[in-house]
Amino acid sequence: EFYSDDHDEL
Amino acid sequence: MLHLMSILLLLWKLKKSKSCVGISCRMQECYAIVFCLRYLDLFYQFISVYNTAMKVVFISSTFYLIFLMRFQPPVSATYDRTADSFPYEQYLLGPAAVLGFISAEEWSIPEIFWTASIWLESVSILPQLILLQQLREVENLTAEFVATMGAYRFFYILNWIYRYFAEGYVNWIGWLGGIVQTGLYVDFFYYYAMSKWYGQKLVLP
Repeated sequence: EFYSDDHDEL
Repeated sequence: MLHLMSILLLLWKLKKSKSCVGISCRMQECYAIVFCLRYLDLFYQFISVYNTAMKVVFISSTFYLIFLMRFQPPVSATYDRTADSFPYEQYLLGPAAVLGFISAEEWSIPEIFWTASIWLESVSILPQLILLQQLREVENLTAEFVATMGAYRFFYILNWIYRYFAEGYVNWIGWLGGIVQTGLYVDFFYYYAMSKWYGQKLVLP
């Protein structure tokens, strides 16, 4: 896995 | 919180001294673009009240800072547009857009915008650092502002390490951007830490 699933950071 | 603190420090500095000497409005403009690109998800995704509140605060306070420096006397009268002239439109926006397009997870508008915003944020401090290097002597509040502005990304790195082990969280684009962003501050941090250690004014070489 290379990418974050959801962008939950600011 | 450090990011929020840096914005509050800057607002306080502008209100208190009624001057924005040594502050790069162009850096704030970069951040305004970063926030607008990244927080588009305010319109279609809900993560938490905290997350939404911080996004709204970041966007509105950054636009307010730009308004203060560019248009609101007496602060705007002290804005030196000749000194603060780093051409981010050419040097940062273009490359961030290209990199965002190339490295996006999928070719959708939100993903490309999100990815471009990560790359743009990683170099958004450059107009501020270059302005300070011209002036060399850095006021205390300005030094605190820039230091907190750099420190928040370093703490993200610590959190990413925790999240990797705790939840298997992976975010290569964010990690690389964060490392570049923190790396750009290392030099400034060194001189900042030395000035604090010896209790002297921060003077850049």
